[in-house]
Amino acid sequence: MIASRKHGFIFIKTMKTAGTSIELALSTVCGPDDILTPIGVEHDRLRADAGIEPRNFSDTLEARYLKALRKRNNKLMRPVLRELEASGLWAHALPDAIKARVGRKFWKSAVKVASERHPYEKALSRAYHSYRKTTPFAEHLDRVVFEERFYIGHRYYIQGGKVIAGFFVRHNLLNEDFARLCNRLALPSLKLP
Amino acid sequence: TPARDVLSPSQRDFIYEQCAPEFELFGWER
Repeated sequence: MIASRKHGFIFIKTMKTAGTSIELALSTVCGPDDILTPIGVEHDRLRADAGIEPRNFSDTLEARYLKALRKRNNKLMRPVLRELEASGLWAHALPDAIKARVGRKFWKSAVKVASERHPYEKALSRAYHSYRKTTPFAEHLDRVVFEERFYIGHRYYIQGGKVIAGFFVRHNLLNEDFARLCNRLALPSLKLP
Repeated sequence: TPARDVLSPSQRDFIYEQCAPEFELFGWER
């Protein structure tokens, strides 16, 4: 999740929709007061190598995470990431958690951006990436579909029957939509990694 | 292979039930 006061947008990160690519690209134009939640051990290390650190995401966990990140200590980073997920304000934060952090006024005025993809493709993508060959693939796919349900997207951008996102980056039109987003937010034309 | 063809009919039906609002919003095929 990114909340950029500098550019007036909030990026709500759904799952399995190229959200990390979008987040990495948008991170490069954020200011010191913007909120950048951690992405995960590997991506945060990559982002830190480029001089970009997560920031302003937690009053209690941030110092610990940054200390661990600066030491490139994965073992210390992981428990903080788990605590952050439990707190609700993590990479895939839902609207209410974001609203609580950024405040009602900015929440209302910001362009809320989300990426989305056909749920069948999201389910398959998740199943392929998480498959460890310890069970038959069909069984694993059943677990992804019927139990994990990471493909559900609407809770990130529909509240009380109303669509709260003002801009969608569609996975099947990723580059085109991202270019339109940069244009809409008056950002330089950014490249998706 | 399209995702639709890998998933079973019961898996597709379940996903559709869970994701009805986004199917409607984006006009996706079931």
